[in-house]
Amino acid sequence: EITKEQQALMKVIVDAYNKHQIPQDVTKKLLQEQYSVEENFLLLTEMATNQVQVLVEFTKTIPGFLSLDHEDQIALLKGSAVEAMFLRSAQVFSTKMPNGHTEVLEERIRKSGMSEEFMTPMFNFYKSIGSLHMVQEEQALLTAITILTPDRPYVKDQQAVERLQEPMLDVLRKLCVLQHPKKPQYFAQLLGRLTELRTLNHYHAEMLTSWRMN
Amino acid sequence: PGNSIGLEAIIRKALMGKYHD
Repeated sequence: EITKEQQALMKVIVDAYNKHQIPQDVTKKLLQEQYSVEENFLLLTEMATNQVQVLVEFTKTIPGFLSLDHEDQIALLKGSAVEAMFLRSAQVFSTKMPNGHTEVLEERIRKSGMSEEFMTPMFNFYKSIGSLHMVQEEQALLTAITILTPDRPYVKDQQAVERLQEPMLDVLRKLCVLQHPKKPQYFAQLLGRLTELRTLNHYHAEMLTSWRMN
Repeated sequence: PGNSIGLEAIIRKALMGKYHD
């Protein structure tokens, strides 16, 4: 059973997640006419900057986050930004969009100069997230849990971060049982995706280097 | 690219509520 306090926590997270999204005028640009590889690169990097700003705004609303040590706040955001961005992007590929928009986006990313060896695991991740059919609450909580990972580099007070992450994990676990009563492994599967995310994060620096070189 | 600023700089500015510097 989800307690009233847990419901309130979930509402704060979901409302913030929905409120802080990339502005539509930016996302619309992705669906416009043909671009060159260079323009795709510029557009995607502009979106990445936007995504980080949106991510920070979302994170500020996580109860207790702003009371953490300021440098720890930065360490958490720095350590999780890439993973949170992949999670958010995965949502685009797991939602049915009109008029083949998903295909247009995939094509644009594939033609942005990034190496195939990095592209394949990324799209595989998007598909594996898509196959889970997460509800909005799960998506928002999973993002918050990713950000509040205590063992990111340079985090000094890991226990303080754990104290914020644990209630989120507890709500998510309960939500999974309620939402997917026939899938007892669902919560474990969600956490498994976080491990996959860490792998993507690990290769991200190499990915960027190859992208710049190309 | 062009006006490349690092991830940390974007985060610090966003935490202070400064977006368009």
